[in-house]
Amino acid sequence: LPQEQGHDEL
Amino acid sequence: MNIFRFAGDMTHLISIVVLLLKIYATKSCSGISLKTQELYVIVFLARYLDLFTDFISVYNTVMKLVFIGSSLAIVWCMRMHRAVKRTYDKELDTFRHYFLVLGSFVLALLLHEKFTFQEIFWAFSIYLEAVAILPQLVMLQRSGNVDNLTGQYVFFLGAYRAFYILNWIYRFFTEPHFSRWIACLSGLVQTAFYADFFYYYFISWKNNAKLQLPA
Repeated sequence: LPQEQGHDEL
Repeated sequence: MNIFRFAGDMTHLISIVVLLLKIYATKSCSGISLKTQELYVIVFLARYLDLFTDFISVYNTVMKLVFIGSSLAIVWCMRMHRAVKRTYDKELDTFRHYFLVLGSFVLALLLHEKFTFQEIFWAFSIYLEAVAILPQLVMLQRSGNVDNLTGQYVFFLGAYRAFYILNWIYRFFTEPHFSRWIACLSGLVQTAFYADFFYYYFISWKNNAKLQLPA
């Protein structure tokens, strides 16, 4: 599965 | 993005609008902690270092710019605006906020997802945000009487945190690899700080009375 790219929350 | 995350972002935005409205309409920042506001500037600048390196969405980018811009505007008003800065209750705002910055940074050096410049500053911003409200809460407690808009401001900030927790619960059950314990644990700690305030906020709301915090 793809690793999360960066932080997607604010 | 789920509805809880969106509701969280919107209540965060509303809190900032309420604060700007208070300062603009009443030309006064009484009851507002400059130290908390300065901590938010540091929080946003440290966290959004990724503005130029990671693109998530237009929504994320715009919100990041709004949070940086509005927090800078608030601090500028409280420090520079001739009428507003006179109303700042400096003697009530005595929290040693440098310790919060120092403590958060040391913690970020010890606990982070990756040992890189951006990730250290990201973790630092998460820890600092968790405690940034403390000078404001202490100030409210000291003044006892909380004016309407200041009360709404803190209420919406707390609501933002509560929605983010619901967002993590939702993500935990809907995303196969959702694990972000730094943000979640810090978020829990941060939300817990609002518990006391919420308690008195709801009592005053129920009794239709002015918000008063016990000394």
